[in-house]
Amino acid sequence: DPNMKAGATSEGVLANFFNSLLSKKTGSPG
Amino acid sequence: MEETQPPPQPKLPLCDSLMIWLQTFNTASPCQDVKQLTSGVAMAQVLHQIDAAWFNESWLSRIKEDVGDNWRIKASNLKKVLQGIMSYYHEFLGQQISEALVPDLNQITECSDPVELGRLLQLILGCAINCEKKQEHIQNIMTLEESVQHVVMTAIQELMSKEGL
Repeated sequence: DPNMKAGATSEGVLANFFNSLLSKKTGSPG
Repeated sequence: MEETQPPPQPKLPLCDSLMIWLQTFNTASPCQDVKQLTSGVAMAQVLHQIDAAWFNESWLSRIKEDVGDNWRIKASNLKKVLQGIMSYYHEFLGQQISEALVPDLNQITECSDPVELGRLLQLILGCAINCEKKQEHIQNIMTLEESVQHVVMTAIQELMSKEGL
């Protein structure tokens, strides 16, 4: 189903994006 | 059984979506609409929650709570909020804020402009996703409605592309 695929992709994009942010180090120079 | 997904929800503008995010902080001062936010009080309280060491009690106490319709106090509060954010980016995060991202505070004070207010909220979002409690804030964002998350993601991407955060 293309609709389901689009929904899954959208959720996947969001999850990937925010998970990648979580794995980044804090922006503080230290 | 229905297998199709509901149609995608319309995308809310930047200001509306970031206001929904801001409401998750449960600030003492209300932030249900643009007008309430223009006092700068709720935004200052959110910044205090984001980094209580930087936006400390002393900084917070300089934000006047009894604003009413006094545009001078609003302007003064908003200026302190923006200055606090600028120094946080510059001195704590080691980043400069691009001119393109700096909101026109006069438009917020005089017209309650949601576009300029959205810009200011976007900078607060940048503080949240880079502070020491960023995990908490990002996980919180991930619980919001998908349509809101999309706008938040785009706002962060814009910050990153212009700031290299």
